[in-house]
Amino acid sequence: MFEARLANGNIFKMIVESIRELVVDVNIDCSTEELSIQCMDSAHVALVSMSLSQSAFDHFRCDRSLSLGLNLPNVSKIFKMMGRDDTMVLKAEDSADKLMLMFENDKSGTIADFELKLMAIEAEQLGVPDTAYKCSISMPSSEFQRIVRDLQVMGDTCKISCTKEGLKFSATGQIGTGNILMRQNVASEKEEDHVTIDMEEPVELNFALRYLNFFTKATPLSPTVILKMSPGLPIVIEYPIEQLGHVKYYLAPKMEE
Amino acid sequence: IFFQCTLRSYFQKK
Repeated sequence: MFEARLANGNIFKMIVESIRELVVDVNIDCSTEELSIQCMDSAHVALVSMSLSQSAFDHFRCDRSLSLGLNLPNVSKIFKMMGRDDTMVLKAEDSADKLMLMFENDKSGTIADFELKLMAIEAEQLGVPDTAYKCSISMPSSEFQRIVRDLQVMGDTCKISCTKEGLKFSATGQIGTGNILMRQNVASEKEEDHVTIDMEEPVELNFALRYLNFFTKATPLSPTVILKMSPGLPIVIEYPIEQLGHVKYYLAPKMEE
Repeated sequence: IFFQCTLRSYFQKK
């Protein structure tokens, strides 16, 4: 059987929110080590990879690896009923045809329980190699969210270039061009406000702003976001979840013909 | 003019 108890249930709610605009049906893979998700959007240009270690849970038992096939719009409806401070409990039998969800709140004394029918989802899995990227940038996730949101008024494609000058986001459209440059900045006492740029060689790639905006739904999960780029490769946009896991997005670059 | 390849052209199928 599978049983997991997460004191801060809100983390799981935020994970669901971070992927539900990209994919509809998803398998949550449960193993003795972690809960994980790998899925692509319907156009297969973006991929989400989520991992939440068993150490994130107060109680974690998984006798046999299993996949929980979920419809995210339905899961999201159930999580709307979860309170901010609720503890979440997930339970499934090895046959995995339904998932039990419980939201408990000690303060108010409430226990809400739901039974969700599971689906068999055929999903293509890709092997994503652990590549050394030419540029790695760490920046406040709220800044990244603001930049990709603001640039949407200029156009639908964002050029991200990493040079020794800094990290530049540019968008061009009918009304003109906008550029936002982020320089390395480690002046603040708070590490989460730092911008660090680790560049082996300059990289310049184009991406669909629509997708970059989808990815920023993970902003509440992490104060910092890590961007990794190499020439001609999908960008990696990683939101670490404390020391317990991550949500990573991969997006294929737009190539110029 | 831009074109976008699917992730299959970058990553191997498992």
